[in-house]
Amino acid sequence: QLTDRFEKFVRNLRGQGKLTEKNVQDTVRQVRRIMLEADVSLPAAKAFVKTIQEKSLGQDVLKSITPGQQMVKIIHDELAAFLGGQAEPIRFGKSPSTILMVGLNGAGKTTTCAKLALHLKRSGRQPLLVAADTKRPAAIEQLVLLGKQLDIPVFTSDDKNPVRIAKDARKHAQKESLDCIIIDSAGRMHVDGELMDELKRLQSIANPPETLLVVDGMTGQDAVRSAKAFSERIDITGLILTKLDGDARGGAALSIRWITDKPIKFVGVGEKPADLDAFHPDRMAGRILG
Amino acid sequence: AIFKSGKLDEDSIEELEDALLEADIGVSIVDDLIEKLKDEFANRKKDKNLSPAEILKSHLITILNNRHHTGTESCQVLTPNTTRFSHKPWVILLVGVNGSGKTTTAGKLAYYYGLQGKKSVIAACDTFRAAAVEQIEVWAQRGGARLVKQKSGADPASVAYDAYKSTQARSEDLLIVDTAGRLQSKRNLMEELGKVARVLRKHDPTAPHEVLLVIDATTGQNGLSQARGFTSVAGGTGLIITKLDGTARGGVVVPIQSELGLPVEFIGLGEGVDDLHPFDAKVFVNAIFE
Ligand SMILES: Nc1nc2c(ncn2[C@@H]2O[C@H](COP(=O)(O)OP(=O)(O)OP(=O)(O)O)[C@@H](O)[C@H]2O)c(=O)[nH]1
Ligand SMILES: Nc1nc2c(ncn2[C@@H]2O[C@H](COP(=O)(O)OP(=O)(O)OP(=O)(O)O)[C@@H](O)[C@H]2O)c(=O)[nH]1
Ligand SMILES: [Mg+2]
Ligand SMILES: [Mg+2]
Repeated sequence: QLTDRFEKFVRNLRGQGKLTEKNVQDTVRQVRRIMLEADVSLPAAKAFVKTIQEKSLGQDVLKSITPGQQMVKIIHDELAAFLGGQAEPIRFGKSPSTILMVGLNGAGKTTTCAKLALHLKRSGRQPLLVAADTKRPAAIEQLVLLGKQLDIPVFTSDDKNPVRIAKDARKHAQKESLDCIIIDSAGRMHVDGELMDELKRLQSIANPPETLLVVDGMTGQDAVRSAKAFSERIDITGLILTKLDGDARGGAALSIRWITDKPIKFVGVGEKPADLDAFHPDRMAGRILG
Repeated sequence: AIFKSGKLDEDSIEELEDALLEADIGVSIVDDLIEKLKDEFANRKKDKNLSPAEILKSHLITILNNRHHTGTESCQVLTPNTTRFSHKPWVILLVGVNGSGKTTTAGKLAYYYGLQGKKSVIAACDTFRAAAVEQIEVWAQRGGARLVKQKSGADPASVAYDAYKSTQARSEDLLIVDTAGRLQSKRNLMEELGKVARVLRKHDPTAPHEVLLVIDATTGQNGLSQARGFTSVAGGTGLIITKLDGTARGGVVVPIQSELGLPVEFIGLGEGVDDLHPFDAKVFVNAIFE
């Protein structure tokens, strides 16, 4: 357990009045190791460790707990703070308000669109799902089937241009008095210039108050690179981390939050439409620390 | 350019270490590699002009090219003595977590071996996910493969059984079995996968001849947990790393090979049917130090 690991490293702190630079040094090296093992991107891990170092230095070693336990508390609290406050709600503009879902191939966008639609329907809204992935084989069929299962309308078009689809979908939502639009976009590499340009055009036409970057929960070091690239090219307003029903430590949560400074709004915890949870920074901190 | 440098001081060690860590090679392996590097560099002959980067590369290439490691009981690597297509049909089972690229890779494999004159059949054993069959129908067509499918919700083992029988009856060369994505921590889903492997073995005790774990290059250290989990229920002969056309380096294959002896057989470099290439350790390792 985490506390035992730190006990080994801070055993020499016992009997000392303060956490000093020298005795914190070994401990923060261990923190960095734990972060890396939990798949936190290196730059994010370095930044976090630096914060821990500053926070720990000069603190009085409390009488009631061991120095190891104290370090763990500092680390846990600081990690939860880094991960952001309690989950922020979805941002809406005037009806029909658009939510644009973006991210790398296979991250879980299409499945998450359905989950989000169900969540919004249950909270009293009238969502419209928009099948704007004209690239992946049977992507449209996938979203249509999910919509059917949930009794939620899905806008489809024979048009190959996702930007035009978004335009037509908005008209359709207005005509049908639906109050929110969830656009499923095609998975894409952040290094694919053409596809990133297309996404920029899609965002500018759809004009969504909310653009959510969907990230696979088992992403490792690449999390900072891809999140940075997406957020530099388009305006990301929030993050969703998927597949957290597995045993991945989920360090990507810290990486993407750190590099974008945007809130993680939801986490995907399964393949079914109901498997969408609000993000809890405290729980995520515990999971990352193992 | 730093990697061309011939010296090994504290700064260059950190730079090399960072490159390895950011490639998802994992702290333990990186620690070992750096220790080995320091020893080797200190004891190197004066005439040997190898830079520290070159030394690291050669160690990595040695690990990645090791095909003589017979892995564990559950991993039977294709040794130089086992030739592909020495059985008819040659059976490849594709396994892996959700969204890693299995279905796309099934089509690519059919296309790849089609160029070598092999007749392929694809078994649509993902009978669960929305529009999975519609998706693989397109990929089978692109890969020039015959598709064996049943209706949604059918038992995957029964589809595998049908596929084997018809492939054998028609004397086709290659049977590629695509399975549903699943997380290795889900016991019932892993048991379902084990059943698919067993059903193939019933027809031919040497089948499946290849069990390839399809891993997304962005995967962090959870890739090792995936490898352990999947090989323990379905056996394992190798890996396919997909999405290497991004910025992720796929370094988790190093600890996987190191611990389980599973070599990388192919890499995926895009969404096109011809974006599958046999693994080249040298190219892979060079990319880590780009
Ligand atoms: N276990 C689990 N599986 C998930 C979760 N979210 C999505 N999936 C699965 O991940 C796989 C990929 O999901 P998709 O929704 O197709 O991903 P995508 O981002 O739309 O993929 P592309 O459109 O190809 O980029 C599917 O098998 C989903 O069922 C989750 O939270 N948990
Ligand atoms: N850029 C890139 N995309 C890839 C590659 N391989 C697969 N993809 C994409 O990754 C996404 C997921 O691919 P799938 O083949 O559906 O993955 P899967 O493992 O079958 O997914 P599930 O069956 O849902 O578990 C799709 O958008 C593919 O086009 C690759 O090598 N490069
Ligand atoms: Mg999709
Ligand atoms: Mg699939």
